[in-house]
Amino acid sequence: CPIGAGKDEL
Amino acid sequence: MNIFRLTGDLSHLAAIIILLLKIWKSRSCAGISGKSQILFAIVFTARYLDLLTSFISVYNTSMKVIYIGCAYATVYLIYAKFRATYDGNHDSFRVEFLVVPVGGLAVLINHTFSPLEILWTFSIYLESVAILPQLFMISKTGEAETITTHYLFCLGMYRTLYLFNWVWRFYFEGFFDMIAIVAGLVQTVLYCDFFYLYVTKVLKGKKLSLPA
Repeated sequence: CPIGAGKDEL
Repeated sequence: MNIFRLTGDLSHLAAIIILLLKIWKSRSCAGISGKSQILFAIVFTARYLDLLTSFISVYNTSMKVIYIGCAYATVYLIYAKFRATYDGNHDSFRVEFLVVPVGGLAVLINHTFSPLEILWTFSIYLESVAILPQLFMISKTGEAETITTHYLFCLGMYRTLYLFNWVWRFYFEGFFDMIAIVAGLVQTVLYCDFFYLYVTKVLKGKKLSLPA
């Protein structure tokens, strides 16, 4: 599963 | 983008606008914690520094700009324009007890040890507890104006809806961000007591007042 910061979220 | 994410963002936007309008129309920030609003301004500033480094979408950029602009406008109204109505005596939460541990945690637990990433993590952790001065103020005065409770409800619903968004994204996109999820859970839990009072009192037409 990709783990990463949800930078597309606000 | 899914329905939970969109309604979450709109709920967040509604909260911010409700608060601005409440202060503007009543020419008063009585009952509003300036400290919480400063924390939210810090949260948006630290998180949206990526406005300068990356472009995601017109929606993303415009929402970020609106959130930051409204946060600073709110702080300006409380501490400058309507300063005389600011209830500083009841806004006595010690914010350093939030900012310092949260800053330390962001340095220790993050996805990548880089300045922008640590600031993003700091903003996620800080947002989860930024409402505490406001809730503390209400518990101290024992009451809140109804419009203030609508603000708090929209603000609490926003992160709750994001939790559903993350469940959705995990199932349909295999995406999850543990830092955001854990902080989002903490943030939502902090509102539970308030949600209960909102449903049992405010929605039944009563003013939110706490027993002495």
